[in-house]
Amino acid sequence: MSLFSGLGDLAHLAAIFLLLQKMRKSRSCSGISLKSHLLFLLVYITRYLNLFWSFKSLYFFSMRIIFICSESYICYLILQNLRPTYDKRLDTFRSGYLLGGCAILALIYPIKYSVFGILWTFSIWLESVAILPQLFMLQRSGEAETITAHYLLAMCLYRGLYIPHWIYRLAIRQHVMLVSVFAGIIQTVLYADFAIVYRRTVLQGKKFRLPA
Amino acid sequence: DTIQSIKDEL
Repeated sequence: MSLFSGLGDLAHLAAIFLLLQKMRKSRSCSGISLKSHLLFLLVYITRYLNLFWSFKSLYFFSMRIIFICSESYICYLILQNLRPTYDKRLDTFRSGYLLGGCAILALIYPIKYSVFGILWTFSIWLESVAILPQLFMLQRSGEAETITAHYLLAMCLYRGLYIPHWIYRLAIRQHVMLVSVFAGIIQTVLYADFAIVYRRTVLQGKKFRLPA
Repeated sequence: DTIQSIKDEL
């Protein structure tokens, strides 16, 4: 862990908090992609499988628990309590291709040929693209509530801050995983496009709206 | 090693 990854993790927590806050206050999940959140849930489950037998520190242990629990809770809310407000007709991204593509990449080049190694690699690739159903949904509706835009920006910061973290690790000659770096860059680029629109709209006090 | 550095990140 470094200052950058610590801040990145905090941005991730902030993103989850913002999303839950929005869902709780508005009693609605309109504009939120269930598909993206199911993918994120799969990301955390496959990555943190070793949660109970590989203890590193209280920090990592509790963050992992928080990510798995909060993501399960978000999916639960969309599927149960807030189901009537879920825009199913807008959430039509074909996530099967993402799952298939990530599975193939993980099988071809896992960090280690073991169940854990393959699942971990799968989770890294899947995380990099898991937001696509959400961005696709945004593209279809053309605008987002400001708070959804805040959520996406916080998620952009999260992986974006890992990039200086990896550079720092390289600088102090610590091991860096190439897969994480590649996937992390893809992930940040996907959000960055969105962040540019965010800067032009939300930061100028306007409603988040994609250019026509 | 590889698996060790996985544990350093979320």
